[in-house]
Amino acid sequence: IPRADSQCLACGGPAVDVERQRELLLDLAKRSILEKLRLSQRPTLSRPVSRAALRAALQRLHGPPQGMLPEADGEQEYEIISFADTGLSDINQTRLDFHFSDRTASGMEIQQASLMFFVQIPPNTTQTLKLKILVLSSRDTNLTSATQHLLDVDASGWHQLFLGPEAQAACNQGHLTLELVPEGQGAWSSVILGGAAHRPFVSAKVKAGGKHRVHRR
Amino acid sequence: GINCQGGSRMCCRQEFFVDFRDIGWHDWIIQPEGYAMNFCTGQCPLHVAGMPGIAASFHTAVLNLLKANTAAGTAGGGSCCVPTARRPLSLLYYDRDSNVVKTDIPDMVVEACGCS
Repeated sequence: IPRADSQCLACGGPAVDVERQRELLLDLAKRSILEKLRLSQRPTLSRPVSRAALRAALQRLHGPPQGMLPEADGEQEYEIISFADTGLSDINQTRLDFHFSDRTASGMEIQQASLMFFVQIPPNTTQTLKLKILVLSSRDTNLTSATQHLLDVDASGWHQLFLGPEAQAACNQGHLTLELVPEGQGAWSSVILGGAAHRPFVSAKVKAGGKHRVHRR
Repeated sequence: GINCQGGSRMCCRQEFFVDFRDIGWHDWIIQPEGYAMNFCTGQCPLHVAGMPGIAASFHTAVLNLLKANTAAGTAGGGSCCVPTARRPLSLLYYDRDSNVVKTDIPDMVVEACGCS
């Protein structure tokens, strides 16, 4: 809404009303951020995350060192933390569900994923934990690949297990379901899957449009 | 670069901070609290074309060109007030699955302006 009584300092034309200019700039800022994040609109949060879970996870989020410019090939990199929806699948197996629908929608590719979970053992003890991780295929409900892990635990804390290509493929299809099967004496009570501050999560590195990367020579 | 002050007409950087709380985005953007959406504004008369350019020599080269071509009426037209330095915007936000996402959006914050 140009104001006849004043002049735009920069271009000499009629100045735009200050309030109107502010609205235009705020609208431009919103569109610019959504476009760069490949979002059509701002997300509405479906499942709130507790501050305790967020704090615990952020301490493990290891982005590129501060000030590092994004990848030389100009593709934007993302780090994602997806908190598990946990449910008992049967007496000694816990099912963990992770959702990545936004990534698939915006054509991004998950490059590397790892499961983070908390292990609690009595002080001044050590424990060898045997864990089986089964990845549910998204096509049929039969369990697919299983990986076996042996953890030597000498203190309570977070543990990271790198997930294989099957789990990565499931993430790229938007939904990852893991079955966690602690095996051996006392293993079950050591793996903490409940409680806000110890909610297990998957940490993944994502690249925008990784599939059709053109390598510059 | 020069920051716009008062009635400055020359090419300068206008600071403009968008507080995410003001636009109701503070619930899904965890960090930072806002975005410095600075922009370049102002005039670039021919005698300042290329200033504060990337290097003084660039400015001198442009001036010499103008003198050599008595540029007053050249078809090439004037010079524009554009960003000469920008930095990424680091964002930490929730996506629609309530996943926490961290990314650096390149070239999102204008740090300095100059005449092309």
